[in-house]
Amino acid sequence: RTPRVMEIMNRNVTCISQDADIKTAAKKLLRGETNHLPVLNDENKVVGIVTTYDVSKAIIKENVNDSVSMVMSKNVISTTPGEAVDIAAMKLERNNISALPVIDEEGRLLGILTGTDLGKLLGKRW
Amino acid sequence: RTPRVMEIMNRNVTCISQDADIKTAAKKLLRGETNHLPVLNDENKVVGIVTTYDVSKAIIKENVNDSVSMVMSKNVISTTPGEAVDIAAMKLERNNISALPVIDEEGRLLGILTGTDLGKLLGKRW
Ligand SMILES: C[S@@+](CC[C@H](N)C(=O)[O-])C[C@H]1O[C@@H](n2cnc3c(N)ncnc32)[C@H](O)[C@@H]1O
Ligand SMILES: C[S@@+](CC[C@H](N)C(=O)[O-])C[C@H]1O[C@@H](n2cnc3c(N)ncnc32)[C@H](O)[C@@H]1O
Repeated sequence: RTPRVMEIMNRNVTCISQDADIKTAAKKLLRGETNHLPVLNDENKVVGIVTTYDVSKAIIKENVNDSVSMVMSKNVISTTPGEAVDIAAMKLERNNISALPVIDEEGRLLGILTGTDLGKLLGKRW
Repeated sequence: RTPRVMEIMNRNVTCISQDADIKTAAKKLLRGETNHLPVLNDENKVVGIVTTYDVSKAIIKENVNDSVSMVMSKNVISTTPGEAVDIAAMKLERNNISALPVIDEEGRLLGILTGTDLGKLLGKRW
């Protein structure tokens, strides 16, 4: 039996509004000790993702006061609680990314799955 | 048989000298499409790690021209090619990090293991 995303996902995920600025995103990432922030619209639907990678770009472009919607990735690669973990892992590898927002049928945020969570599937000898 | 780190690690890893500044680190991270840079001293030994997380901190502290050795993590959690992958995965989970530099007995850099690489251990149905 192939495990499902719901068995290893994190339900406690920090997110951000599309109207926030990049500096606010940096603070949320640091306070949340995470590299990924799903971006939500007024209806709480996932419309993008902004990561420490995108925030680092702002250092070079010197646009830290711009809105996150200027630097976020809009074509979000996501997963669902019922998806098989090997399919989710393929999405991470093929796109060179390290997190997938977990969403419901309406596109609302349920949690997040990171590469590190895949470790939960390995037999525990410790 | 438990798989070893050498079976899933990346041998092609971008790194940076301890004398470089944070802005240079940001450029290397972006060009390398990665979130992690092992930091090397003059003898090519790993003395730290700087990530997009650390670079994002520099946005808030406004110290982007400082040396990477001011913001890197000096107590590097690493792995070796012969380590069992479940032990390496434990190190990622327990420390809330997403990459382990792979080093040899003298502390020289051989590669890097990320959470996403753990996906290579899942059966491929695609
Ligand atoms: C291509 S990755 C390269 C850096 C690194 N390998 C990593 O795992 O983040 C960086 C870019 O991927 C985007 N990204 C990260 N997770 C994503 C996701 N689930 N869907 C779409 N884009 C994503 C980020 O917004 C960022 O612009
Ligand atoms: C605690 S993590 C939190 C953010 C996120 N969860 C992640 O995976 O990067 C961020 C910090 O961990 C540090 N770090 C990342 N990989 C590390 C490693 N292999 N050894 C020691 N510190 C590491 C970074 O330098 C950064 O200061």
